[in-house]
Amino acid sequence: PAKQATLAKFFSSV
Amino acid sequence: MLEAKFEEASLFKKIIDGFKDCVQLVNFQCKEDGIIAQAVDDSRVLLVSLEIGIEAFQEYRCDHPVTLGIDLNSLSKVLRCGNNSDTLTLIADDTPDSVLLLFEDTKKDRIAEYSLKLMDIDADFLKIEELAYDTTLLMPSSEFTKIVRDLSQFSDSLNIMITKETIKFVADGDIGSGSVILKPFVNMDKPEESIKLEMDQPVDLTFGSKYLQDIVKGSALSEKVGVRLSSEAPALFQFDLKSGYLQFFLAPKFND
Repeated sequence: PAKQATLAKFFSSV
Repeated sequence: MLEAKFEEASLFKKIIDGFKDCVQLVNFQCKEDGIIAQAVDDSRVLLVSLEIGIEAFQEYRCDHPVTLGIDLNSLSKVLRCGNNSDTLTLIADDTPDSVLLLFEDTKKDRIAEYSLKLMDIDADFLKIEELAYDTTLLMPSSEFTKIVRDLSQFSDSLNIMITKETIKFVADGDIGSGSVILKPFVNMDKPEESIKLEMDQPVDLTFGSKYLQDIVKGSALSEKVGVRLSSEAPALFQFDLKSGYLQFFLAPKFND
């Protein structure tokens, strides 16, 4: 199944 | 001193109802040019960004920047005390411990005043750069809501695939599967029902249904939802206000 990414992957300060 | 008056309390209610179920503690930054807020959900998957411009208010005055740290559960309790058609004024001094919410029914000379205690909320404010997207979709928010709610019954993941002429939503789960296919079109008589697609690159992305179900709660704010997708950035779902917007940035799911 697909794994949920978090915003930290895209925004460094989240 | 902050004095921000909504012509109708219903607007502020809809704004808060649009994101209160995914985040709880929010810093509202009030400045000369309006109010902004940002918050990330506990799982760090969904980011909410709100901007209420001056034009969205009947009257607006903010002499000195002030941050209102608010628990949205508490705010919702206060907002339920006011009637939708009341005017609503938010009042705070320059170093506030609380914010005053003043509901006025001008027809009945009824004035109700509530004070809400503020909180110190430790949260960074993220400067979100303009991201590059592969595809931009503008569609009726009611249609988008229905698709999300219908397909979420099938799976905890919802797949959005966009090619040049086709927008396809798919959910595949234990009880079965569902898909909805839309084509861009222009409705001249009812422009709000049109579906507009701008595509630079096709996208094939998967999102958590539960987050999408939170996002569609913003639909009460606008007849339209803007959806911007990229394989390199979080998806952006945007509901426009008369002045400002409610945005949701959602991290996708990935196949390892």
